[in-house]
Amino acid sequence: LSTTSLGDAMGLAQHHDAVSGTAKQHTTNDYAKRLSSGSSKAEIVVNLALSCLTSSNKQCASPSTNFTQCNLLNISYCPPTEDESFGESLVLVLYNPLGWARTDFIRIPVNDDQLSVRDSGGNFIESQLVELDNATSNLRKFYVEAYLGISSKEKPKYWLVFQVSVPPLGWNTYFISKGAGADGTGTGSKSHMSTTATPE
Amino acid sequence: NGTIEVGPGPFKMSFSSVSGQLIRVFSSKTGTDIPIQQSYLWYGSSTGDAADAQASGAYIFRPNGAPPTAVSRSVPLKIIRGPLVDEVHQQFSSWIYQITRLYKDKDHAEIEFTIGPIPTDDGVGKEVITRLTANMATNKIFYTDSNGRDFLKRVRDYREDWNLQVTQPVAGNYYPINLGMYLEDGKSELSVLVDRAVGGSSIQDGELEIMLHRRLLADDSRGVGEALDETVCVKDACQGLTTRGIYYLSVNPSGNGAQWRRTAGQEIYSPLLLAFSHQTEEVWKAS
Repeated sequence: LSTTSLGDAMGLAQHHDAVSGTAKQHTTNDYAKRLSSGSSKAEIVVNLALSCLTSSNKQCASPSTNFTQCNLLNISYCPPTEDESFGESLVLVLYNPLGWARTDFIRIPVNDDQLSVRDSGGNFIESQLVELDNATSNLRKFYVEAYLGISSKEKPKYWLVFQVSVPPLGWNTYFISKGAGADGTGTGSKSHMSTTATPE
Repeated sequence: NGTIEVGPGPFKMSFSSVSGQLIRVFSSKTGTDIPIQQSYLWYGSSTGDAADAQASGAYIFRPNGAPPTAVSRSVPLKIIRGPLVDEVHQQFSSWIYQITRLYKDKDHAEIEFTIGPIPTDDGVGKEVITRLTANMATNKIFYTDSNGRDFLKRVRDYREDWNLQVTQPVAGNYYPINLGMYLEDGKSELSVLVDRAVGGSSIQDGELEIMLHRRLLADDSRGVGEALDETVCVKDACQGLTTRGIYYLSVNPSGNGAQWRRTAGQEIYSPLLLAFSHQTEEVWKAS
């Protein structure tokens, strides 16, 4: 467990041909492969670090929480959030690498329109469902197969959007769970379905 | 009145319901209101000519001298509204899709572009730009970052420290953009921040353009020995690359944009890290 291979790949990618994009294709492929491999290994380290950081057991000998990240979120591929059987609740931990408090908007792909979001204090927060567009689904289908070699299962139907706040160089937790409708049904839910208009 | 206003917060955009084009951007928070048009165009890449055999390639940006071709004059709109975010979806062509997002508490618009695969079956390499055209008297001046740090003043067709002979009116005015660029006319600032390294320029006063994707058919003979024409394949079917990224647009009173450019720039470069775990709230809190 280390970030060394990512460091090595970053080091190689400082070559002027890598920086400017003037390497031959097979060399570019090699840069990409090394960065991808290094990034995957670093992700394991970060997940473990987050698990230690968020655990009350500061010894952190055997972290109880398994985290996963979604590196293809830009094309709506995120297995932990798409799975309709994500159980009673999905825990989202956010880490802020900057030295000031931030509020931002999170978008995650989901299949279910009966979801609600709560903050770490258990309070429902406002969320919005946006239907996934065709351009993203087509991109997802093609690139998931090209990059991961797997046929993408049924696409997610929505983006779930909500606002988060995270302290400086710190973390916060949000809970996404089933049982409240996007029409606002469900006790305390603040979930909204977007409206769509296509002007002629 | 033929316009559609979007944005759930103080930062808003107006689009024409006739052409689908962006008309203006305004912020009620800062009182800035700028008429702006936005479009996608492509420069045809030079493969060399009688005067100079230099082709456009991985190292060299050399358009063929013709004005850039507009991808479309009008574009269908789809508007999605909600309490947190409004979105405007626009299909500029079969290979250019754009989503403009305006969030409730943000001082900017987030513009997500999806470009590709760039068609080259007409035998022309293409270098695709997005262009923002504002009615601002900028007197040949624009500002670009220096490796993500201070914004430096650039003057079109001019270098302070030598006598510039302009042989490439477009490429000769392109600068590397790692963080962003902006225009200023003494009254307002129009700023753009990027999520990746691109090229950018202001070829005409009041206009700002950034290059988002390139697909070329000739080698520029500078050493790489290949045309910039990468493909990606699924089974035996290969196609040119598609790029997806985001640029951020803000308007501010003159002299007030630096605060946004510096803080938003940091937040783009260092986004929040998301990690998911399947657990119940009770188990999570217990541990």
